Amino acid sequence: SVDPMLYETQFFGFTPQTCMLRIYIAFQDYLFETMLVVESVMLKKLDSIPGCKISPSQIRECTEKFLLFMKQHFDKLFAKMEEILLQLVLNIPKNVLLPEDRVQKQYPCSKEEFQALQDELQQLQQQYRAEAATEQALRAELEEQKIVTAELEKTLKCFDELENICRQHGVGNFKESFAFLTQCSKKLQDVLKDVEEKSK
Amino acid sequence: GRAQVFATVVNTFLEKLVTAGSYQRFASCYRCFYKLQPQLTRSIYDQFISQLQASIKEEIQEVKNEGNLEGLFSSLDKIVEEAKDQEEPAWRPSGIPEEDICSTMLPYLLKHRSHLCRALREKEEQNTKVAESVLMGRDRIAELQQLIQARQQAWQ
Amino acid sequence: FDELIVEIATRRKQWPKKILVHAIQTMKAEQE
Repeated sequence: SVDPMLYETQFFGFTPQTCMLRIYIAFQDYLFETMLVVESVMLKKLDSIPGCKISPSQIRECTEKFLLFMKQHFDKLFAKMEEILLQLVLNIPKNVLLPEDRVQKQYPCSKEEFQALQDELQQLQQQYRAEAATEQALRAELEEQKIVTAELEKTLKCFDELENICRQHGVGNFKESFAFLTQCSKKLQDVLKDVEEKSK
Repeated sequence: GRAQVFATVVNTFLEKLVTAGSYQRFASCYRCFYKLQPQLTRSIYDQFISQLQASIKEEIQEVKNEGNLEGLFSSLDKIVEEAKDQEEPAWRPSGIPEEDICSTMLPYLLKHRSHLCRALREKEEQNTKVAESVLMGRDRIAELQQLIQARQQAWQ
Repeated sequence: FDELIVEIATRRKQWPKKILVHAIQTMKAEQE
């Protein structure tokens, strides 16, 4: 099973295996290229020697023989190098947490805890909205009270003004004076009646 | 550090490769040419080896530059050094992003929660005051109504 | 497969910060 080395990739930005593959292919290409250079130098030299019996295919055979040998060693050595690099250099030890993940250690949080916190936030928001609505209702009532109180005080003021008028006209206690007034007017009516009868 | 290990391992690889591809081995593979031109064979071999080493070193340098390996190795060394007291295995992504994001969000949600709690408390305190004045207002209105009623009855 | 691994690892590295930016914006908007 391939270890995708995801955590290492998160740090390096590439998969360690790709890095090694890149190096492997490059090295292998160089090996082949250099072998071709060796071969072309030899062929050129043989061309310049008159009557030379060595054919290009013979040189080619030699090249393949040497390259096969080199390739085997190359692969063996490279496998060893890859194993060491993947273990010691391009790897992140199990006990290491990358900086961007430090928060996982500082705030370990299960899904349930997270959900509970979100529920709590939801509830706080509802409570806050309820309080805001309450505030609105209270302020609305305050406004209403202002108007009602003003009206009531105005009414009360009417009574005060009424009494002031009485006082201004020498009428101390309205009730008594009203009774007095009623009496007087009754007397007047009697007198009037009396006068009328006498005049008849 | 990692950079040092990397360089050492690559150099060891090169040395061993060169040791494996010795001149004897080279000459024995190219026996026909070697018999004809022994000096030339030697100089071709030397050039082959130095060219191979130079190319491989150049390639390594290019890979280092491309991947900014030097910088990454040294910062990884630091990170590993800081974690040296950490015994047990560290957290790793669970593969469920929705769960892994919880911890990232948590500190901010906690801040948000304390902000909401504070705002709610302030709102409640404020409302308590407003409620008191509403109650006082109601009492005042009741009082005024009684006063008016009394005056009205008196008049009545 | 390799690209997939790089893509996932990159997202794991970068996206929490991106998500956080939006989450913080949302919380700030709610607070306002």
